Amino acid sequence: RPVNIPRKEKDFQGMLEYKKEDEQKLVKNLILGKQLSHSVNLIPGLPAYILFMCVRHADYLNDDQKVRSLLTSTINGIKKVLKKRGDDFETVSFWLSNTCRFLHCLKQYSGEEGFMKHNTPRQNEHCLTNFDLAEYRQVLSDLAIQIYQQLVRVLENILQPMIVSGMLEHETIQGVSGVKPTGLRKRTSSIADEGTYTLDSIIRQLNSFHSVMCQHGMDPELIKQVVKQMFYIIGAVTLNNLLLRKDMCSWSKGMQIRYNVSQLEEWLRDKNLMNSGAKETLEPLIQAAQLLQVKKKTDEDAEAICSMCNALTTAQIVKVLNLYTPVNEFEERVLVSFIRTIQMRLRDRKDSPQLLMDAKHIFPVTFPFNPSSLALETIQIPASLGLGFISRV
Amino acid sequence: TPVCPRPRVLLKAPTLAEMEEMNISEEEDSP
Repeated sequence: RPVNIPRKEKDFQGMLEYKKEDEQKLVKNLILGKQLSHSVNLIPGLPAYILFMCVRHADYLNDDQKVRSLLTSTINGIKKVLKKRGDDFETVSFWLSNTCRFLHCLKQYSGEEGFMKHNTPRQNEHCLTNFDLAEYRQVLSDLAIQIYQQLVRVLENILQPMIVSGMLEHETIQGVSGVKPTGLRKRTSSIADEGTYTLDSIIRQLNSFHSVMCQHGMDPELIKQVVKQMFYIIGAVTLNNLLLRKDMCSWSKGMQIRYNVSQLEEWLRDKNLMNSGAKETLEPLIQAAQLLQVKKKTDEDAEAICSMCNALTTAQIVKVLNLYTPVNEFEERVLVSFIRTIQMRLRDRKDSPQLLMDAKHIFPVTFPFNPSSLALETIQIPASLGLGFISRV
Repeated sequence: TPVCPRPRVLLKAPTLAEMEEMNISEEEDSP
């Protein structure tokens, strides 16, 4: 009867051996099977490390067919799971994180000097020895772009129904609009109060997205890009609706929007994401809210508006001024002559004639190299993954 | 000191689009 002698971690070389006929079982159990994206106790990026350690062993054997076959099955497996559960944020976030980690591993252990700067001597010993997988890195990078775009579509679908209600319609500042009796206002604590979303619902949704991405070990630079994209969507959808609704163009709505934007900024500060570029994407909305609040009467007011609203197009500025509706006796309708003055001042701007923002725009994504300090030889495979047929080498 | 003394062999890879096509034909072939 074979005796299982435990080995010290230093005896392992950070590779995983598997039989060629078990490749499909590996992909099935690791990628297609259990929803690992919903497990909380896994090392972030574990599937990526496991797959890379399998690639390392096939490379060590100098078996190019085994390497090719595993990489192709992995890529097809990831595409398959995203086709099947591609509308689930956790699944998409999980496989985006793991695809990026796999890509980073292929770089970190490629043997190319540029990617080895932060490696320990032991990590350098773990570099691929026989094959240059640069072309497969390109394929994985293309796959990561596809997954990123899918992630954006998923979060957009979740956020979209909340934005107009939470950013424009729902009033959290009591008593400023002067149109509704404040005593009848709804409480703001529930995520969907009779189908109404509040700013609080949006913030909680942002928290949920952020926590999932962190839990999956998504690269911090990638999280920043996702957050910037989310803020762009919130800003664009809010502004577009403001530009189409007269009832949203009042002094008090300007106040409410500025308060909501300040809460979103607070969220960025809290998550240490102020350098993500997310806040800047809200600039057109911020300026529209300011435009609702500034004086709109004299030539000096016109000059101030023209220099302030540099993130809005002329069409947008004019539209807001045309829609502006006083809701109490302290506010005044904007005179047609004032709007003419603004148009005259802005005629040399040569900006786009577009009124609405492209809410579907996706910023180009990049995946900056992010090497890992994790020592491959220490990685253990939990029995729950059902990978008993592969062995540590 | 070079870590890996031997030059590695470049493994040619199909593009993602080519892989997709391969995948589609595989799916079409399957009953």
